[in-house]
Amino acid sequence: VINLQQIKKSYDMGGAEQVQALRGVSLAIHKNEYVAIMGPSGSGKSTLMNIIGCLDTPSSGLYEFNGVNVSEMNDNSLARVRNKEIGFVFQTFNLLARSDSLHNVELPLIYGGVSSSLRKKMAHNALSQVGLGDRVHHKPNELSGGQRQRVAIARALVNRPSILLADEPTGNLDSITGDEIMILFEELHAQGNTIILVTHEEYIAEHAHRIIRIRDGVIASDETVANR
Amino acid sequence: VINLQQIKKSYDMGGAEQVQALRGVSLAIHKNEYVAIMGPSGSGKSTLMNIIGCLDTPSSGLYEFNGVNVSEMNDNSLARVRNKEIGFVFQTFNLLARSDSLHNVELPLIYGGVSSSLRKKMAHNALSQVGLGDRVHHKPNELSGGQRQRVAIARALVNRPSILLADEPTGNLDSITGDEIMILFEELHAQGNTIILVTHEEYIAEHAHRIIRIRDGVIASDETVANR
Ligand SMILES: Nc1ncnc2c1ncn2[C@@H]1O[C@H](COP(=O)(O)OP(=O)(O)OP(=O)(O)O)[C@@H](O)[C@H]1O
Ligand SMILES: Nc1ncnc2c1ncn2[C@@H]1O[C@H](COP(=O)(O)OP(=O)(O)OP(=O)(O)O)[C@@H](O)[C@H]1O
Ligand SMILES: [Mg+2]
Ligand SMILES: [Mg+2]
Repeated sequence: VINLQQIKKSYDMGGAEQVQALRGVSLAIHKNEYVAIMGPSGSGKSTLMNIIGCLDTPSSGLYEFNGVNVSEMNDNSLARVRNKEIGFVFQTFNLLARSDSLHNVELPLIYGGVSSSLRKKMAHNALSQVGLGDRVHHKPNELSGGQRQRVAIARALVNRPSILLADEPTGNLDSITGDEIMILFEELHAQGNTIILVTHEEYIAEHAHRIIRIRDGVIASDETVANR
Repeated sequence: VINLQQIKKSYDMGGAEQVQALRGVSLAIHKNEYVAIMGPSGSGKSTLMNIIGCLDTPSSGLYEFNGVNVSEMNDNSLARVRNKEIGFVFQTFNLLARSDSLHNVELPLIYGGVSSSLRKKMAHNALSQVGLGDRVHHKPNELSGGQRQRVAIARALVNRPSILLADEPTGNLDSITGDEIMILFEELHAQGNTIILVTHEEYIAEHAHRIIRIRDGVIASDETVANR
């Protein structure tokens, strides 16, 4: 479902300096896989996730999503893919500062044209699942760091995406709350969906069936764990 | 050096709802202690850190810093304490979006009246110590999540504060980079300074000599580890 070939991404810093965030990444991810991406800080993981999630374009290389070349998709198809097929938990959450948790979680449903009463119900449900049923009317600055992270997770899960991209989803969570989130991801996976998560923690990566390690913008190793 | 007695903090949510973030916290921290604060997401850790760091005021209770009642300090004394004595690594980094890493790290030195050439030198040095010597002119949105976290750490350390308050300083870092940061904290501690860090990770907490566990706005346990 995701096919990357020789993906490169570089940034010009004005003047002679160019940062090569991805230096030629090729990988294929199939439906219902559960993949963990690990690697040092600055190695290119978020850059890779943003390209997979159709939020950024590579400097060169090919990205096929469900067999279609993403760089040839029109804006409507791209918007449909981002809204209907992909759920994204950002490393820095990216919540709307002036909206409460409920409205933040409703956002993908509003774009998806879901009726007001149904989406309120779905958003309440998603927030309860991450343990924030009593925080629905708090704005982001009225929430703890881990609570904001959980609102971002609820927003990503609320329309049951076929592909969940989660960039360090448990970084601000204690291990018990983190385990509860991993159970939600397991449920989504068990329903046939695809999970790709970036993590720094081996015990989180162990939930995945395949671990891809990135170093300096390239894939250093790509291992499938047979017994899961 | 830090003496909290029956500290309470609550927020009014408009209407009848009141959130009690801290429900009566009493604790004393002495010079050169190395304390880890742990607890579930939403239990009150960041609220406690903000009060200790003189960035927030309690709803009730007493806070004495170096024997002086903080609520009776004038603005000048408070500003001096915050700038000269305390270094704070925020859970959400709080970097200036339009300034590069170097300028962000220089900020405490500018407030402290350090000369331009000396503070550039100190800021370069602090950034090299966290492995970002080649990212000094990148702005926050040109940095990875873990790199932003490290800029926040460099900014907190650049002044060699007598008290370092670090709120989940390794949450976005791989374990190797996290270890490098812990070495920097060890060095600061060995020079006689006081370290208070919030963490979700037991292996980070193990660097401390004392672990305080918070739950629902109160201290659940407070243990000194004798053998470190
Ligand atoms: N401005 C606010 N208004 C209302 N409630 C708030 C506000 N700030 C924090 N809270 C609430 O106070 C409680 C404690 O928040 P705090 O940020 O101290 O938690 P924490 O222990 O740091 O959590 P985490 O591990 O998730 O960072 C949370 O339940 C949060 O929802
Ligand atoms: N807009 C940009 N301009 C210049 N350099 C950038 C930009 N965005 C990212 N970079 C650089 O690209 C590299 C990869 O960044 P990326 O965010 O993908 O890392 P990461 O693996 O997610 O790191 P972390 O674990 O710290 O989150 C980093 O060295 C970063 O400094
Ligand atoms: Mg990242
Ligand atoms: Mg916190």
